[in-house]
Amino acid sequence: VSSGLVPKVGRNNLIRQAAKYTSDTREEEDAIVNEYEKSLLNMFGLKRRPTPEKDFQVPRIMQHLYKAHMGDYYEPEPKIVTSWETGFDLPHEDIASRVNTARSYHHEDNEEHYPGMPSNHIRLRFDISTMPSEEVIGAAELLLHREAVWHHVTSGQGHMHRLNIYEIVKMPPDDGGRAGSRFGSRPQPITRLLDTRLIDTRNTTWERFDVSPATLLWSRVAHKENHGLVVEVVQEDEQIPPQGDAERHVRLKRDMHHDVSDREWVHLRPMLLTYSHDGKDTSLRRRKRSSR
Amino acid sequence: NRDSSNSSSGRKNRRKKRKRRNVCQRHDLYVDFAEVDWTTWIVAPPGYDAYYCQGQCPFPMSDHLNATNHAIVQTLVNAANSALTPKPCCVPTELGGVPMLYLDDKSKVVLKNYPEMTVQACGCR
Repeated sequence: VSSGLVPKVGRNNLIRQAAKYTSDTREEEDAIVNEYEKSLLNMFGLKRRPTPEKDFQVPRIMQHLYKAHMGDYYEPEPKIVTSWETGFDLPHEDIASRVNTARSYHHEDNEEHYPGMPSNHIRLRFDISTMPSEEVIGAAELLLHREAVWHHVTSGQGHMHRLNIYEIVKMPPDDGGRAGSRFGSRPQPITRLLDTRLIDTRNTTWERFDVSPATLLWSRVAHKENHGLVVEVVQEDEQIPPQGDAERHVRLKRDMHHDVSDREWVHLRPMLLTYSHDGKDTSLRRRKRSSR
Repeated sequence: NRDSSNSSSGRKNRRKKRKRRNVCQRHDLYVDFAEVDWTTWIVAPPGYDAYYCQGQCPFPMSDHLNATNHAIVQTLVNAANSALTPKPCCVPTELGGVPMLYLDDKSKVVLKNYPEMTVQACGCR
């Protein structure tokens, strides 16, 4: 069965060429062309021809990654943005030199919450099970976008927030609601703090967190054993959830950002970026023209 | 210059040029993804310079033809008896990678540097 990777005209020409090597059955000619298509798919690491929706948006971060990797070879083209994203660039040279693939993942929207979850927490679970098995993860980072908010802080450090990133090690059992009812609260997942960072809500930038060990683990276990991450935001001075406009500083939940269109949300929502290597001899190092 | 083009030196020059054109070398080949209907899933680049190798592997083989020891011996055997074996082939001897930004079959965005996509040098092998 054709994968659709070879256009119709090309396919007919290939079938004509294949006819020279087969007896005169059309099935045999088709089989030869299908084999050729399979090797094309293999080359790209695909199972079938991708069929994205017409208005599919490619996250700006990925466009920047492409542009940064192209380095001196980059030539402006209409499908790629021209501006740079604040706080984002290629990964460090020692990572870029040992990987040749970058993949982006958005979290599962319908799993952002679990029962009893505090309002200033959000669960980010990324389905990385689609990554080809021959690829080995070299590094992974969680990217969170934050937008400057202007609020009335007369004194103290009210504009400083703390971002805590936890890995969910174990979820409570499904009957957790009943089990925890003795204390009037639901049992919470077992988590491990991966990173913590103080942020100034007066700035707009991307925050990058190294989540390599957790992602490597997810790539080795079944999807249901990947419980994801939890992001917590607190006001640094009072250790309480951010209030008012400040609550929307870090772009975590879609329902907090009604002012952002769906098309724009694709570019601002949390993202997991994995850097992997498929064993072939190339890298994502920035390309530089050698001087004469 | 009509005079020089008709002169024997002009004819010689043209013959030399034609010979040079037939020698194994890299030729331009631009792969336009629109032509194979791949622009629906490849975001960038829109195409790339792939090049190809074509031409004769003549005797004597100059250094730039990157001939292997095997190709030199094959040339000798061909000279002794061309019916026994053909001349060496003109093939890519150095290949380079091309980075692509594309959507995979699960609509995930991928940036990957594919090796051996573009010819950097040709030679007789």
